[in-house]
Amino acid sequence: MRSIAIINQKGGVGKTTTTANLAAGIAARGKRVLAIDLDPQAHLTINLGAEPRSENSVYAILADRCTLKDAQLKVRKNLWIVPSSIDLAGAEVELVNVVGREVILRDAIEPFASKFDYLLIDCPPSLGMLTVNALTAVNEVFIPLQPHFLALQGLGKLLDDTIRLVAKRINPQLSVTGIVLTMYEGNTNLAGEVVEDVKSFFEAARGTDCPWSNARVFDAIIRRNIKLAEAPSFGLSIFDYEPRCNGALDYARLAKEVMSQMGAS
Amino acid sequence: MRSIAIINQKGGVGKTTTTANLAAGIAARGKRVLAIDLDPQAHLTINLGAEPRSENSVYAILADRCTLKDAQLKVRKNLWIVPSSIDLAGAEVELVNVVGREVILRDAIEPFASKFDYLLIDCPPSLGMLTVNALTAVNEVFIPLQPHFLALQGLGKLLDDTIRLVAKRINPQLSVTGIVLTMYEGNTNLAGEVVEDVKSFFEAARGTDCPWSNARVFDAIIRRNIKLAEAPSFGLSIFDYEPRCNGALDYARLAKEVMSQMGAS
Ligand SMILES: Nc1ncnc2c1ncn2[C@@H]1O[C@H](COP(=O)(O)OP(=O)(O)OP(=O)(O)O)[C@@H](O)[C@H]1O
Ligand SMILES: Nc1ncnc2c1ncn2[C@@H]1O[C@H](COP(=O)(O)OP(=O)(O)OP(=O)(O)O)[C@@H](O)[C@H]1O
Ligand SMILES: [Mg+2]
Ligand SMILES: [Mg+2]
Repeated sequence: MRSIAIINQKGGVGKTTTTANLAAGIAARGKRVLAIDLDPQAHLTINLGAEPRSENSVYAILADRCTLKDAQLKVRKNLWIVPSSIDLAGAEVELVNVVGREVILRDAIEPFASKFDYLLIDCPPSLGMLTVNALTAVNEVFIPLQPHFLALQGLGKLLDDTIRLVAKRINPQLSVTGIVLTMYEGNTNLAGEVVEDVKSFFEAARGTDCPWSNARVFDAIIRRNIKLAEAPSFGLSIFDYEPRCNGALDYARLAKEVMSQMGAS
Repeated sequence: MRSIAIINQKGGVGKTTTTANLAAGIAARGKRVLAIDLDPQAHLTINLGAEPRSENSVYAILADRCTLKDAQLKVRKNLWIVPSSIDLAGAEVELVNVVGREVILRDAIEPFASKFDYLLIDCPPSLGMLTVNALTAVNEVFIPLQPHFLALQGLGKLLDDTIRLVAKRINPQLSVTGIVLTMYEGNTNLAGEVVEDVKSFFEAARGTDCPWSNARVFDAIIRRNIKLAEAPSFGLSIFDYEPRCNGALDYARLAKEVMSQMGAS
């Protein structure tokens, strides 16, 4: 099973949109995909047409009240989701004194890893305990990045403070696979400048021993496209909602590129 | 002193951009403004050209290590900021067992309230202890809202669970003044539909006793404008960066509209 966390503590950069549509795109190509919603706002759950719920949810898994098998919900052919709910917002504080709190999710997924080909985890816009649980449960990280200055600001912090520490102390397998450029507006200078900055940052890390030394910017760029913002209100992936729009073409190309890589299994 | 928290737990909807440019717009019109950065990512700090710092920061205030007077930093004529830093991310857990943790910020601001005409607080994309501290320290809430479906999803939760509870238990003065429509793309149906939904939601609350019974959508709409995303990289407000662009016109109109309201003082 290939396991990927979709992370960026910057808000509104397309984490949920990428998780939902990448999961749907890979499932449509015949692989079995599990998507886990680790955001208390439960946007991935809503985006894939499911209802947020407390019982049999990712919160219930973290609170040791149910197993992954109980919590998984089939939403399409080859696509299952573990829904979220608002009680997840309390997990950060509730887990403070729990021994091994960082690996609860990893241990819950482990017995079912053989049932799926891909695991995708959507994270909230923070670097707290929920995001750390995602980072210990996967081998790969994808970082959605809107090519804006403020979005670039946090990249160093995400890599140096959080990913490096988790890789060093808990999950040595962890590495950053790539950056997904989202909401790309080709007609702005800002996008071009930020992309140059990001590419040279990762090229400078090649050959070092940090967890992002092999990371690169995915060739498939996700352009700004209002249809991507419309689809969630119908609980549909972009492929179901508007299969010939730019959003569907871009996420299909991303799915194809991701699947053609020999990711860490 | 008029005191306003800029809140929406949905990520990337323009909270920081609104706080920075509204603060600059009001200061330019001759009022003394204090802006507080309650986001560990310190984007408001960066946006107004200051450096994130641990000493004499909002974190130091919450940890009772300095006063507001020590932490404030003048960034322009009539405009002071209390900077943030990454240690603020630990405050949620560090404050768990502190008595009266919700009112630390309120009590730190109180002695200096007469020095300023406006207080604006930028909040992180969550409804945790930092946001609660902001809600107990102010009389008014502005909610920036990107007219997208996912952005609309969380509005009920913000109002019913967080604002209503803080108003009932800790801060009876608290009320929602208005919704700032941000990143508005007039050429999309989605924007029009969401705006209709939001307006009818608030009209239905008129005459009830909830904290948002007088809330309305501000007439000044902030259009999507790439200059607003460029300005932060220079540490400039939109008025300093590109005074004749749509972003500057829209935020100037918002500042004027805000100042013409009688607001709770
Ligand atoms: N390529 C795109 N073009 C246009 N709109 C988009 C695109 N990708 C995402 N959106 C919209 O932008 C908003 C932000 O995207 P999304 O919610 O996926 O970001 P996020 O990083 O998951 O946010 P959060 O930090 O709140 O979890 C949503 O309303 C979404 O529908
Ligand atoms: N009207 C606008 N037009 C174009 N870009 C904008 C506009 N307002 C904000 N932006 C850009 O969109 C991104 C998100 O805005 P901003 O950071 O202010 O949102 P936020 O709600 O504070 O995010 P967070 O939830 O991470 O704190 C930033 O890169 C910002 O520069
Ligand atoms: Mg999300
Ligand atoms: Mg912000």
